[in-house]
Amino acid sequence: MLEAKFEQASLFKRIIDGFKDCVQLVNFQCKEDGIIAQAVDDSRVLLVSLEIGKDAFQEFRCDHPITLGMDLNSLSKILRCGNNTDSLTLIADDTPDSLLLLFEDTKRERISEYSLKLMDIDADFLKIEELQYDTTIMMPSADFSKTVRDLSQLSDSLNILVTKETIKFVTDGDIGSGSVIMKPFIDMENPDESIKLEMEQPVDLTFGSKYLLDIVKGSALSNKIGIRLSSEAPALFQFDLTSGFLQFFLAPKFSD
Amino acid sequence: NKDQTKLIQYYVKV
Repeated sequence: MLEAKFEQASLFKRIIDGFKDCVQLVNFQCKEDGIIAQAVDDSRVLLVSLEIGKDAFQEFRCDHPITLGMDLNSLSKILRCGNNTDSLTLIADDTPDSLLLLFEDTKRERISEYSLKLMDIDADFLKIEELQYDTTIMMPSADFSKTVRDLSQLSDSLNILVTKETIKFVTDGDIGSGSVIMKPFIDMENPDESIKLEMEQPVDLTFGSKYLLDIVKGSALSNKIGIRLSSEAPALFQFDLTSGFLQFFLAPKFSD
Repeated sequence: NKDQTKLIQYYVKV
């Protein structure tokens, strides 16, 4: 039996909205310590990894591990039916063929109940090794989002270059070129506005703009984004939850 | 022009 109650439905909505446009069919694995999910986009370039720890829930109970195979388009339709401030409880039995979603507005004593049919999803699971990255950036997710949205208008590729004290985003397309240069700094009054850079090795990597545009949709989950880059592996973009995270692993582009 | 790599070039299926 799974009973997982979000204090506010908006949290689960923001999580799902953060990755529903790049993957559609997802297995959510529910265990006693929370819910995890992994899915790869159709082009096999972008991997999404989600972990919602039990502490992110107001109440959480999962007696036996269960897998909930869901179509995110269908799930989103149901999530839009609840109000952001409603509590949301996900309920499933041990061998479920559907998931019950219960929205409760305690002030108005209103309860809405929806059932989502589950699916058997045959998906590959990729093993991601712990890795020593060349560069780690922590920056405001809004700044990263704006930079990606702005530069992506010019080209289908975006170059990220990091040297000792500079983070440079560069694009060069048919209509012109553009670059945004940032330097690490500490904002004492608003720590979330700080830009932190840890660099072991300089990096010069190119990514597909369309995938970065998918990744920045996770920005509603956190004021900050962690970006880990390595010339040897896909980049990791991470939004932290109060307990858990939404991670995107993006394979780079290389000259042939 | 650069070629897009795939995740499977870096990770193994389990």
